[in-house]
Amino acid sequence: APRGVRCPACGLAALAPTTQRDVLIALAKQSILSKLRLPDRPNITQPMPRGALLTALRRMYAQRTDTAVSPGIPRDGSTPHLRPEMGLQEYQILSFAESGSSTSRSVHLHFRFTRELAGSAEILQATLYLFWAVPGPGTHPVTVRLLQPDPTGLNMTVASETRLEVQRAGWATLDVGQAVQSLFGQGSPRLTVELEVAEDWGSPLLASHSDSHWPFVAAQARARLPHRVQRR
Amino acid sequence: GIDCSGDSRMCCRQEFFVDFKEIGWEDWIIQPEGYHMNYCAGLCPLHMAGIPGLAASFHTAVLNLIKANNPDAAMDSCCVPTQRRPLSLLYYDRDSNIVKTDIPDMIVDACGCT
Repeated sequence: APRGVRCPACGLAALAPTTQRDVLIALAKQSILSKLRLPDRPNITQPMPRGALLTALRRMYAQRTDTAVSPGIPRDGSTPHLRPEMGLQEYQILSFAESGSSTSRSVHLHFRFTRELAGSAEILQATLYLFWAVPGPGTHPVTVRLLQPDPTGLNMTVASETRLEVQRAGWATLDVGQAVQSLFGQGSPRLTVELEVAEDWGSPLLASHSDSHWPFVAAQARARLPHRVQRR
Repeated sequence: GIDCSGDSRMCCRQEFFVDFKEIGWEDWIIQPEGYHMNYCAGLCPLHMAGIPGLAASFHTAVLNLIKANNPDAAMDSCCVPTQRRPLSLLYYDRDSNIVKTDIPDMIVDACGCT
């Protein structure tokens, strides 16, 4: 700026106080939305029940869990702290299940992941949390299948299958990092989990009875590295 | 950094709080309740220019560019952020997932003259 004239960064001071306030609020909104890669503010029609949210947050940060069944995650079920690398923005995502079709021997759960993040972030880790409702004493076999849409989007294919022996009611965790990671490369990232039981449990999950036992996926993601331009 | 008060016109940090409830955003932002946006305002006389720690800032680079491209540009310095910190948000995304992230450099903690 020429000598004696206001410097370029000080234009705001010249505005009337009410206009200045409006400008600042508009700037704050624009800044938050663009940093979150949101075109507009999300419209929340059905917020999660508080009980489900608090339980999920507690489980995610818990130092121990009732049952740890998955390979690839710590036995205590805790979420390992990941060091931020190269200042890239990190995200923790909680996706709660939407109920799908069910029979006396199987239940389908759907998890939809953020479209904005799918395009700009990579999954570092993802864990599925399920709360078993065991009908009685003994061991109860459960098959957990992760289903993904095929390239045409018309049919579902089995990405992985895990057989579990459930002995008592409580939380269990399963590593679904690889499945969620491959989903993030698709246009509409939706993971379907199929739970199949050998005998008639009614439902292997307690989700329908209590908000605090709602199944969810906890994922950690990091912004992708921008494309590097090489100069010779 | 100096916080702005009524009697000073020198470079300072002006506090500005955006209440999410007031702007109707409390339904999708779970935490925090608002954003301490803050900004820098005030005069920067020549003797206040060149506060340490600002040498590599984006603002310095921009101002140097202005000076380099405009021979008439004078030596007046600007009041700009010298310390910033991230804003932690817990919010609902468009698919009703709950996301926690830290947006870097969103809160101005201190101001100084370039």
